[in-house]
Amino acid sequence: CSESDLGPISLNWFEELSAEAPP
Amino acid sequence: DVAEQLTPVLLDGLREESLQLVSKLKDSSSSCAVDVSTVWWEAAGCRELCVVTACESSVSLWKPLASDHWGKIYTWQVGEIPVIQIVPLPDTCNLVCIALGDLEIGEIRLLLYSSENDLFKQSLVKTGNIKAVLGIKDRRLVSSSRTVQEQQVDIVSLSEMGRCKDGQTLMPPEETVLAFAEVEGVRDALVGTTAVNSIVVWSVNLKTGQLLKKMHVGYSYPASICHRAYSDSGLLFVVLSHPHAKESESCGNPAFRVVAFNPKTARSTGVMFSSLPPGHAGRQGDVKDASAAAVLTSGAIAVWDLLLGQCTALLPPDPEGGWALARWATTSACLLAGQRDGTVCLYQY
Repeated sequence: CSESDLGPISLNWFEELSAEAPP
Repeated sequence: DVAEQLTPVLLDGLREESLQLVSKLKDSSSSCAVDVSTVWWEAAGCRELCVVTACESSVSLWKPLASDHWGKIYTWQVGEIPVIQIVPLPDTCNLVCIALGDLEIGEIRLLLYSSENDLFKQSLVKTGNIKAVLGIKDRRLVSSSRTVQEQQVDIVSLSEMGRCKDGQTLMPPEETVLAFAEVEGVRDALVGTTAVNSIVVWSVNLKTGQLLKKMHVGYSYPASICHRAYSDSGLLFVVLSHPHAKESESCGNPAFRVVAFNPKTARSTGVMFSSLPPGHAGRQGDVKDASAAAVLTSGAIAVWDLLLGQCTALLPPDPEGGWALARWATTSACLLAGQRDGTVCLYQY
């Protein structure tokens, strides 16, 4: 899978989505 | 040449040698087996991997004896509502969880042994119109259930004695959740697949039950079911099965797919594709690590290596009757293959 197909990848996706999500 | 002669060539040229029959157990009192699983069971200081068999009206616990034989320890009678599924609880001992109902799950129960009063018991965990249930780590059960107005997704924590301790409600998506999978490699991440082919991601730590992301799987295969999820290199890999997929010339008859999602962008791409052997249809599958198994409508069991995308073994229907159940044991590469009459064969894979 390349980054161009899937967009920018973050190793900390779970922490970042948790911080962005409404409580 | 001798080995070649001794190795039976199975349907479609696949060979059985990757599955070695280890032992067989037969429940003579079973009228119609509905599920089979394994559970760690400790008695008199000895912890063993036991087999659990379920028929509609009872659930039996079997312990290994000498010479690959099995002895029945106990049978729980469950009453009026039929058993439809055994729900494995990872990393637990002396606890069996079952789902009961008619067409859908109406009740979840725990079967256990109480050392306090030296009795085998059963206790009620949940009732309702339950669409999906999964045992997850730290002795918890996650389930989705529907009322007329809304969907509830919640987690129940169980004590060692099988009592319900705490509950946690997860934010439900609009669509009905049909299956769950814990995300390996990310503590507190849980995914679910929905009736309209979305993947939802939750945070299931003790404080929040946030729905973090909803991502579309694609329309190609309706009602995909998630079996396993893991995170690697910033991507979320989900193993999906496609019980209702139609055969196509380009893809054959899809059984399992591994799809990589970027949870940050919700974009996805297929990674690996496993098809049914040519000429076979229908499947009811189970996935453990990179191995998948499914019962086909012909009564055969097919086994796939999901990383290779290849069917690696095919167990033909037994002369006494077709296979009805295929489940992986909770430990080691052991396949439990069951027939409707209560016979269970254990194969080393």
